[in-house]
Amino acid sequence: TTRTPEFLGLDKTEGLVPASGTETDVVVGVLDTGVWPERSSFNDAGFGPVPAGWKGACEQGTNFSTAACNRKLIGARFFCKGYEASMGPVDETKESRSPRDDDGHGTHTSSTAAGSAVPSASLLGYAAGNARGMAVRARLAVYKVCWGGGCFSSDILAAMERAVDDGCHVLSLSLGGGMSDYYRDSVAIGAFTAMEKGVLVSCSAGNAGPSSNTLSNVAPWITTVGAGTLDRDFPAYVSLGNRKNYSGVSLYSGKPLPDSPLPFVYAGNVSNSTNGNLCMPGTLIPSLVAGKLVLCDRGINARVQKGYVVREAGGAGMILANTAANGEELVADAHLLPATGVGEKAASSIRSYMQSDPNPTATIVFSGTKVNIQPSPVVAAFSSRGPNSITPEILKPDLIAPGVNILAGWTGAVGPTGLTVDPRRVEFNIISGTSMSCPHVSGLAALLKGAHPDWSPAAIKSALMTTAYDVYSGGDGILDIATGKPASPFDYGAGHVDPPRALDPGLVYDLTVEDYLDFLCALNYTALQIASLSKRSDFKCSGERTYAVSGFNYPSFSVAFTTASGSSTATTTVTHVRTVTNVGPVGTYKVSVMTSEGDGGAVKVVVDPSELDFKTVGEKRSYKVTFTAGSMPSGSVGFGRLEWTDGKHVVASPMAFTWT
Amino acid sequence: TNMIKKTYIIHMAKSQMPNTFVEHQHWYEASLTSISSSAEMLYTYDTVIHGFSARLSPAEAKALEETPGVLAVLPETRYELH
Repeated sequence: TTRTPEFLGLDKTEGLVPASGTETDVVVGVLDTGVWPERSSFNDAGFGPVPAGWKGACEQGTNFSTAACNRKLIGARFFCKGYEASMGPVDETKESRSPRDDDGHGTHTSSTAAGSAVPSASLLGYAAGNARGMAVRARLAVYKVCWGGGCFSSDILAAMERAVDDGCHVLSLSLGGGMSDYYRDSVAIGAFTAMEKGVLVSCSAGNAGPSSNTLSNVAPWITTVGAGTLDRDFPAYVSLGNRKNYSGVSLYSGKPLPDSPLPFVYAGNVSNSTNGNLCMPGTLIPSLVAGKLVLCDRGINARVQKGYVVREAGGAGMILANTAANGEELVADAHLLPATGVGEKAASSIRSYMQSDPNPTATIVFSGTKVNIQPSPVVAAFSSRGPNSITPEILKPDLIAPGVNILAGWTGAVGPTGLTVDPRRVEFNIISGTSMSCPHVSGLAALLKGAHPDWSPAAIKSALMTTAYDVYSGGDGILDIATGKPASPFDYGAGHVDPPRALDPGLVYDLTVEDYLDFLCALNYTALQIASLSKRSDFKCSGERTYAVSGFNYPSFSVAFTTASGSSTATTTVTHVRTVTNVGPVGTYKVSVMTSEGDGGAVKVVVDPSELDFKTVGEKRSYKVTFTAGSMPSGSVGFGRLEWTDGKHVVASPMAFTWT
Repeated sequence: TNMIKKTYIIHMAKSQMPNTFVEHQHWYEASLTSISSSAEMLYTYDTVIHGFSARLSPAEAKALEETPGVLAVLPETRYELH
């Protein structure tokens, strides 16, 4: 990727990551659509021999030979038995029955996580710079589990099994499958054993935002990653005949529009279809579109396809209008014709102009790439949101990372739009999604694993979470682009990832397999359910113990208050217990607690003890947090943040309160 | 409808494998063939779960659930890229 290394401060981590050795022995496994191994991002210059313990393989198949792997890309396998059993044989005229990526998604995610450095990367001149993965010296292994018709759980389980057996240290899965209990969710099941074997599993949170309760991959042994923006934009302004200008974004690169404004029409008015406003294939009337700019509404079909539909009808350009569903979120696309996307407010003003002027005109001015855009990051509208519908007592997502307009490696099989009619071929593409934020965190986890080989997956996740930030440098809270207002921990979890600080977190909230089993007991899972999830068919929750999620050593707090019916003055007290492990210098940490105004302010938070003294590395100290709240209407929510600091390190945990 | 085969993931209690079997894969195969001679096994798993995936009719899946050593028979789910 370009820009994200600087945005994340990776240039400041050089002194924190051991200069030689360790990171190069960390292997990131990416379960996705495969890989295009000829891309420069998989160049192995400067890499030593493949780690001695590596058991992976480079599997041969359609358009893919064992020679495709090297000292960077050390493994490539494909899994299609489940897919073929359900969907029939892989259509080899359309996709390769091999690890080769004919889609682009897998090449993008794998190069984001651990791609080699590539100078002068860009998409058609946009986002130019030196591209690199987050863990630039880590090794990569790809496991193709997604095919044209989807990703099937029998294949995903098989791939996770092989990835763990092969010797991967981090697994990256930018996919999801709705919401189900952990013992029914193959990714959660596979991730449990991976965690048990010391493998960190990072998954995308989903793109079902900004609605609440839309998260995927919420098991507590998974790192769940939402998406935020970078400080980079690709402005393309709409200039109307009334001399008003509106900001949009575009990655169009081609013949520019004429200098003089063009006639401007609304797709809904130049169509013979009831949903003509969406610019669906075959819905525009060419005689009414030819040579004109067309305003299309976002939704239903792909954004880039709308541009193609306009072009096929003879249109000169397209303005893609967000609706309420997308708000002000602008996602840049490498359209096939001059086009730009505008936010809902701009779209509304543009529509008003079109209705008021009998002969509306417009043009688009493309302005290339701009950086240092503020505020950034902001939470992407599409990023799935909490609360966690499976276990409300575990706050999810865990954190956010860059996932909007991310440049990374691309397949040679399709163009940057992914449309079959797009003849262009590019080495890099710019796309958006929590699929893009997940491999950022996977790569950063590999970076931490390289710097701290003895840390458990839970310790690495804790370091990433407790050092994440939730305010801008000026002190204002991270914004949500869906509302334009400050976001909450239900949107960003612990906050935005901050790798330099994550490498030196001071304290971590560690967890063992036994802790996770206790967690399952706290959920009242049956012995059969625990056995399915953990492979422990002889494990039974003790009848002598009281299990509680509030005692689960998670790096964040989610407190559910139950309001006593019929009483407006009743207070409820909930107590959580946590244990922190010192992974930094000896010292004394002091606690501070902030609760948000509004409903969060109704909660009294007491931490005991308020100071923790560490005399050795590895020392553990426990503390108790008592949350007391008065009665609130059901559905109320509040937030806060608990921080331990020794003056140098800040170990922060978000708090979320709900009332039912 | 009861004849249409779908993929299921079958979780097994490996510790309950009868002594007559040496390899757990053989036990899985025997469990599968005990309920159907035509059921097709896709993968066997030993690291992330103990069990296998197979194409089964709903009736076969139900029968397999009753087989000794079977912990769960879960229908396959489709995941999507994010």
